[in-house]
Amino acid sequence: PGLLEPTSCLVRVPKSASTLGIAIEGGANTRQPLPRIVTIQRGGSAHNCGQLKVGQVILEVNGVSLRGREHREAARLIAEAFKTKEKDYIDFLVTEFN
Amino acid sequence: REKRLTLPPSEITLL
Repeated sequence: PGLLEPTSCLVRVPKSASTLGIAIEGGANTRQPLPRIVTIQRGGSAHNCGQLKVGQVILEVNGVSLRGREHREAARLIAEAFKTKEKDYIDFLVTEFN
Repeated sequence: REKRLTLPPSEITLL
């Protein structure tokens, strides 16, 4: 009892600007095993959406888990999710729990 | 003595 149950939530970020506008740190085999949001750029899609916060850890992108992926691979997955024309949004599964 | 596993810091990527 008293232990916080790690909760995650799904955030849908519409591609409302030409950039996503987040900086991420972390990935497999580093001190930060899952990518964490360290910056949100004003005027980017993430800032416009208003639901992503600095410090949140990204568990999944469009349903694809980032667990066990190196930093560059995780970054590439997010970049491709933003570039693809198939969807006009990106779904992030995030948690405050680090 | 506690064996400390030191992992490297990660790089930061702006997306």
